[in-house]
Amino acid sequence: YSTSSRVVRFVKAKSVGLRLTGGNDVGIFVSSVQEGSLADSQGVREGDQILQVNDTSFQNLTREEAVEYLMALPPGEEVTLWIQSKQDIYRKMISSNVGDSFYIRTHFDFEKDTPSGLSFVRGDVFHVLDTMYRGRLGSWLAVRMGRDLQEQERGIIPNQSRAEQIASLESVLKATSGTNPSGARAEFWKLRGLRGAKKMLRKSREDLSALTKQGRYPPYERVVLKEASFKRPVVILGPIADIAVQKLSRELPELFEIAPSVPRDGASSKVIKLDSVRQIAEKNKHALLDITPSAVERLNYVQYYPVVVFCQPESRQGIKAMRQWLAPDSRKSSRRLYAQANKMKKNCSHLFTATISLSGGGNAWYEQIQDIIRTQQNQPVWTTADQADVAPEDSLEVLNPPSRVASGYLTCDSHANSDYDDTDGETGAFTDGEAEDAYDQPGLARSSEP
Amino acid sequence: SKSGDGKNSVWI
Repeated sequence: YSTSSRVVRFVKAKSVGLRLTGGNDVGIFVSSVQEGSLADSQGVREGDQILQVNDTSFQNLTREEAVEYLMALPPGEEVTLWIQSKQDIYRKMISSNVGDSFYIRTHFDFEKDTPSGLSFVRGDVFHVLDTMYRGRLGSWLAVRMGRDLQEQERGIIPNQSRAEQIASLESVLKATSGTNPSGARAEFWKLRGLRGAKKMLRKSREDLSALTKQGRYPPYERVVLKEASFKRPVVILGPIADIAVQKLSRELPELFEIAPSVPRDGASSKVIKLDSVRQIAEKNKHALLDITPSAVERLNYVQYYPVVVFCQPESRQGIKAMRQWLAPDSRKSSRRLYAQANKMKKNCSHLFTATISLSGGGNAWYEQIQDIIRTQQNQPVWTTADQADVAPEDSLEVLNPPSRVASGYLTCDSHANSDYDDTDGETGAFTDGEAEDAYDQPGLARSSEP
Repeated sequence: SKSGDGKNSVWI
C-alpha cells in the first residue's frame, strides 16, 4: 500500500455510485464517481485504485468479479473501501488499454451468435483481455491461442455465468439425445472442472471412470503455460498405432517404454495402472500407452498431458498396403481400422496434440512421430493455473496424483489399437452410425474376448 | 474496444 492509501466508509445506497476499469493484471481502478453519491462525499476520486472492499482483496480480481462483488453488496449496509490514489498508473493503463489478462481452456462447444463472436470447441485456449466487453456484463473480449502458441483472431465469448448456462444446457441436451457421441466426455469434463475434484480423487476408488458420474460442468478452466518437467506419456492413435508403438520401444528403448496393461478386476478387459505410467516417467522415458480417447482425457485431468499423435490414413487401401509391408503377420481389418480412424477424427480431434498423414511413402511417418514427440516435449503445455507456482523439481510429484489416485487405472483401448480377429476379406456388420465407437466401448473389446 | 477509460462501463 502506498502512503496515499486510505480507508473510506459509507452506507451503500441503491448503488455504490462508481464505475470501474482495469482488471486482474493491473488492478481495479475507479473511472468515474457519481456526483452527489456517498462515495463522492467520502472522497473517492477517479484514478483511485481499490485495494480491498470489506474483507475481500481486489488485487487479483477481474473487472467483472469486482463489479459483481460490489453489485451484490446489500443496499443500506456500510461498505469499507481501502483505496490509494494511483493517477500515474491509471493514466498509463488507460492509454495502453490494458486491463484483464488471463488464459482459459474451454470445456464445451460454442457456436457464435453474433458477428463479433468466436466459435470454439472444447479444448480451445483463449487469452481473455476484458471481462466486461463494452463496459457491460455478459461477454468477454478474448483472443484465440493457436497450437503454435501465437495469438489468432479476436472476438467475444460468453462470460463465466453465461458459459455455465450454455454448458449445462449442452450437457443436458447431450445426455437426453441418446445419440451422444461424447457422453463420456461430457461427464468427464463435468467432473474435470470441479474445484473440489481433487478431493474426490483422493477419496477415489480404483477406477477413475467412476468419478465421472458426479460433478458440475466446468465451462472455463484457468490455465498457464508451463514446461513439462517429466517425459510426457505418448498415445498414438490411428491404423498403425500398434506398429508405431512396437517400433519405438524396440528401436529406442532408452527413450520409450510400453506401459504394461493388466486385466481389470473380474473382467476380461484390460487397464493400464496410472502408477506404471508414473514409474516410466521416473525413468526419464516416454510411456507408450494403448488407451481409449476418454482415458486420454483422464490423463489430462491428472495433469500428465500426454502427447497424442493421430495418424491420418489416406484410404483403406493405403492402410492395407502399409500394414502388409510393416506387419505382414497382422490380421487386423483395414476396413475397420479405416472406419475407426474416421470416427476418431470426427469425435476426438480435440484430444490430438498433432496429426500426421500416412500418405507419404517409406518411413516418413516414423520420423514424423519422433519429431513431434521431441518438439512437443520441449514446448510448454497449457496447465491448470492452480498449480502454476509449484517448484519445477517438485512437479512430477505434484503433477502426479496422490498415491491412492496413482493406483488408478486407464482404460486400455479396446478399439483403436487392439488387434481384431476379423480379416480384410470379411464383410461383417459394421456401421458408421455408432459414433461412440471411437470412445470407450465396453461391448467391443480386445481380441482375447469372444 | 477494451476496458479503455471505463467511461462506457455500467454504474455500480
